[in-house]
Amino acid sequence: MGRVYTFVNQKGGVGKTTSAINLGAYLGIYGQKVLIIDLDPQANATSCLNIDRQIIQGGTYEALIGASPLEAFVLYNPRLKISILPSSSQLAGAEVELVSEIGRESKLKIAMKNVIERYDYILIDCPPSLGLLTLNGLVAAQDGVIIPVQCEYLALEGLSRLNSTIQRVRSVLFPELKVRGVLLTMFDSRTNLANEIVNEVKRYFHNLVFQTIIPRSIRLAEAPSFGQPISLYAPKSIGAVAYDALSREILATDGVI
Amino acid sequence: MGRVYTFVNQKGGVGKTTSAINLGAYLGIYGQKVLIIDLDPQANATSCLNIDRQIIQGGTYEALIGASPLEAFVLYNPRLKISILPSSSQLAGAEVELVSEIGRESKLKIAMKNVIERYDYILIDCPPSLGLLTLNGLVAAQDGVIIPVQCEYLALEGLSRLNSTIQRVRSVLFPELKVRGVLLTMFDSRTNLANEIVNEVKRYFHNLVFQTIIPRSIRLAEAPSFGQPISLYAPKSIGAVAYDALSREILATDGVI
Ligand SMILES: Nc1ncnc2c1ncn2[C@@H]1O[C@H](COP(=O)(O)OP(=O)(O)OP(=O)(O)O)[C@@H](O)[C@H]1O
Ligand SMILES: Nc1ncnc2c1ncn2[C@@H]1O[C@H](COP(=O)(O)OP(=O)(O)OP(=O)(O)O)[C@@H](O)[C@H]1O
Ligand SMILES: [Mg+2]
Ligand SMILES: [Mg+2]
Repeated sequence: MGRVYTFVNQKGGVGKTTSAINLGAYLGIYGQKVLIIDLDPQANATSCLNIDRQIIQGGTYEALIGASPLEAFVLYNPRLKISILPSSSQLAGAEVELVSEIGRESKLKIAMKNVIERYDYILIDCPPSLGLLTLNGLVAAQDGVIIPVQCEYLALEGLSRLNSTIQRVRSVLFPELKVRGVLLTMFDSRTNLANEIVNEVKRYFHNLVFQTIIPRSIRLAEAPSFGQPISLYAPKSIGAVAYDALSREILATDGVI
Repeated sequence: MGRVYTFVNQKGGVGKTTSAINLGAYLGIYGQKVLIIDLDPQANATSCLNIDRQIIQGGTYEALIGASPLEAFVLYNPRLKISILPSSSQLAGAEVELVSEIGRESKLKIAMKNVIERYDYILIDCPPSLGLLTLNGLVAAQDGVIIPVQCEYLALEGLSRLNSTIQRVRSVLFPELKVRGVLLTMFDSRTNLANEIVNEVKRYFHNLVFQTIIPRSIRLAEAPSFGQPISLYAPKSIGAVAYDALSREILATDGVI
């Protein structure tokens, strides 16, 4: 039975896409069948995996509005052994088009019903907002949300707002919604601020914080320009080592290894 | 007559808030009367200027829905000599509440009518999305938009989408909407990627790119935790020197100095 994790944080640029892609790549290396769902109209996850826009027939937008079954648009990357449901800028239109539909927050969850069995892990990448697309990501997060938190002050500010959105989704749409874990990203040991942020996040989220902390590493920012996850681009870099450790931590705590 | 610049980019974490706040602080140092409008429900600009949430009676949300005139909520910071219209998480509700209102994209522009004369510069900070709040920011951008672009690959991806949104706003809502400038941020000279990005952005936007490039500087990420702009927190840091230079470049090309 596939586990579904959604990467969410309305603060921009905290490492949602980078974490979904690179965790997915290492889960693939450890033999897991992985599907990445790009729920962001920016389509960054789609471009991180070097998907050629010309071959895309459809993707998350078409699946959400029910044009065709989701599996019709999934693309498989044989080198990485992971699949992706690509996004496009059309997806931004879904926020408006779905507003008056019944069950508008559950469109993704329903569209995914037939594919969950085929994968071990489904990772959903959300845009930096708390609109209808992210709500669809939260309702579809069958096994919980992963919250990337950049180790910088402004990223702390949004956590209480994110928490209250999660509470609201729990009370109205999806009572079992849980936090799978909080992932500290872009940790820069040269600044005292980073250590203060880590302590603050641990005080707020306690044992929900993953042991693995992702350091700031230029290689992680370079990898997307080559259309490769860090596992291919710079497998010995500190960023690669961290995402590898994260994938093992998640597999172990999921009871898979 | 006040000049109104809106900081916009749907890509998250590219330096919109950091640029609005620090440019504003240096324009204040050069004797300009500055108002910062925080149009982001994350309220990062509000917290960068150390506004105590307890004293906030209202802000951008109330001004947008027309509860009271905008000037009733403006707070002045005597040390920085700049004013701010604060935001709150309630502002996220405005996206939904305004959807069916006539002229919903012009609410901010109308609310600002009475205050434009009082300031030399009004800087509007937008959230990382292209929804109704950002559209209000675009329609209110009387003197143009400033587009911060992080010197990283994923930030390049969103530029064509931003450009097409600007075209759409021009054709339907605000024909005179122009790009005041593209600001390269978080430039890290240690990576070859950064230089490639700079060349790519200059190829795409030509002479719209500001001469001043903002380098990556840890001090800029630390300043918000002290509630200070960089001009107070670390005035000799490379980040401060860059925002000082940007303010002089803007004043000179605006014909003010
Ligand atoms: N650990 C890291 N070290 C250095 N750079 C990183 C790291 N993680 C991500 N980056 C870079 O930082 C930028 C922001 O990361 P990313 O785009 O993954 O964040 P996001 O939360 O998905 O952004 P958005 O809110 O726009 O969706 C990107 O340019 C990415 O390459
Ligand atoms: N030149 C810089 N050097 C180092 N850090 C920076 C720089 N500019 C901004 N930062 C830091 O990077 C993070 C993102 O910047 P900021 O929040 O200003 O971007 P934003 O575009 O406003 O984000 P959002 O999309 O969430 O509104 C913040 O933690 C900020 O302190
Ligand atoms: Mg992203
Ligand atoms: Mg911001």
